Amino acid sequence: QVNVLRPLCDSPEAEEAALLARDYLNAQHTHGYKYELNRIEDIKIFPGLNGTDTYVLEVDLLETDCHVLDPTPVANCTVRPKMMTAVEGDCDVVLKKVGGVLTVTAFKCKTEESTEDCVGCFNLLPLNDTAALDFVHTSLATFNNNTGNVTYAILEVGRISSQVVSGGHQYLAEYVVTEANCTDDVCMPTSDPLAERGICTAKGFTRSHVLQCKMFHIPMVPVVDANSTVAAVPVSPPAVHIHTGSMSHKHGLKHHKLTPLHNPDLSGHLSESSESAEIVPVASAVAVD
Amino acid sequence: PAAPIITLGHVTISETGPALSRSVCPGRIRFFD
Repeated sequence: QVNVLRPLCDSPEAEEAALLARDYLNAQHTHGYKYELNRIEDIKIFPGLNGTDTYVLEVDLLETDCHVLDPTPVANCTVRPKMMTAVEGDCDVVLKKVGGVLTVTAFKCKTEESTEDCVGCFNLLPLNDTAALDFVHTSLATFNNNTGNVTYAILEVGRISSQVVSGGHQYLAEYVVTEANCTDDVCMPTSDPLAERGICTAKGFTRSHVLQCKMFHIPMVPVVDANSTVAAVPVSPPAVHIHTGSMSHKHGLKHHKLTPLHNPDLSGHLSESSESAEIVPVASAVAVD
Repeated sequence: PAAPIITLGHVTISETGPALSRSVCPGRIRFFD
């Protein structure tokens, strides 16, 4: 006989677990956008020995307009409307409650974009779309023409979409920029941990567009690995960042996905159905000086 | 006796009993379906 507690999906207990899961999932990423909780689909609590309970949670998440590098708290971010091609994440999350403290121990996520037809709406394009990337680089040049002595380079293209209008294809692109080191005509993103970064939104055509960039400094800390190689990573680096299959924009996907799988303890509470069938070993913790 | 027991708030019911648990989940939609 298995005892299962079924609290209400909108109970404070379920909400606490769901918001913790949301924050944990968002913290796994250095790419893409933050996700906000849309609905708690289900929750089960398996009481264990010594007061250790196991929570199994199903949540529905929606993509916001805040990039993961944006310091804005996710609660203050705007969920992308459906007509802007909403991206949804369905996640099964396993948590443990020990001594009254909840922690995430495993999760599995599927990320999908809305497939609803909408005539005249912006449609997501693959992140390696050549024409759209031309638009991105043209708009970056516009930006660099207005930044004085500082030149910025693209760190990541987050989203590109297009809309058919009378003048042709109008683009809407979002990308992350960082200060660049330039030699002759070649500029590369700097590795300076104190470099200024920004999230830019460009809209229009290659010949004429409007551009808005939100600039910020992300606190970075040096990380020394076993080979004494120093790299800069954001404060509170992701515990895990597993990409399986063809997930990066080099493969032409239309959006950045949630980390599909994290199951270091091989929890049997995660459901069978998933896009990610294999178990991926978790990288060991990195020492932070 | 072999049926799993589901505790719903203060009410304990059998999983094979009334479909009461169906009405408590999923929760509310915060943005859109």
